[in-house]
Amino acid sequence: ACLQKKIMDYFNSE
Amino acid sequence: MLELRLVQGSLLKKLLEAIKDLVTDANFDCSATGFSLQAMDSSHVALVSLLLRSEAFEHYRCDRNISMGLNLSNMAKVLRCSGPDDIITLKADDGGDSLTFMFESPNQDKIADFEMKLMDIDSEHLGIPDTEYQAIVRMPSAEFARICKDLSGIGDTIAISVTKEGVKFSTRGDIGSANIVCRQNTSVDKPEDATIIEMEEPVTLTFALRYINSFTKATPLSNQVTLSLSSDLPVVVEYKIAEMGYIRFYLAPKIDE
Repeated sequence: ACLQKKIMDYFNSE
Repeated sequence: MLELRLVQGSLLKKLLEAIKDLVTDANFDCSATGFSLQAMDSSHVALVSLLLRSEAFEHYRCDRNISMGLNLSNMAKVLRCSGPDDIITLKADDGGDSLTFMFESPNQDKIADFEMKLMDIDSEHLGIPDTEYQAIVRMPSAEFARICKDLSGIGDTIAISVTKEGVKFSTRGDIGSANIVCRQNTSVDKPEDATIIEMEEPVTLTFALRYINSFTKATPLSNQVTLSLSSDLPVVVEYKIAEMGYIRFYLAPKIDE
């Protein structure tokens, strides 16, 4: 099964 | 006071067509650098970042940094009222609650203005670090759009795999599977027809195809698209707008559990 990661898992809030 | 005059008004129209189905509401930020936007899709899987540099405008007045919240589907409707060769001017007063769009036909025989109410939008601004990517593919944007459209008839995901052989786009679905390989090709008459692959290390990433397909709505903005890939990082799908700016889409990969 594939898990869809979210964009916030990579980029931090400024 | 904000006053931005874009002679090639169709650029703004194309930008909106490229993002309106991905993002519902977003803040447009205006500063000395230019006119920009950063927004995520509602599922927080994709992020779009666009910039039209101040040099892209014939007249660029932005007295202070301003953030304008707009519904993108409504903004696209307004922009569709402009002609293909119209000059577009955006105007807003400091502290005002609306943005005015003025459309001038090239020979000045028709002038229209549309006023849109601004919205308060709570948006999270993400810091995107500068990264060295393992592989960068530059290819004709129409070719990339065609591949994504073709694969979406077969499956829901797209695996993008870069090796020294070339870049491979693959999918798999109920009816079967598909692989399309594009090799580096620099022996073309026009530079926009070239496919150029810069690879530090082989990389394979899998994505939801419907997002990648949605990004290809930016195809009219540029003859070439750039895909930047690194293991365990979002892909960057970038369309450069001549010397005037860019639109970049970031998409989080799917990870095997």
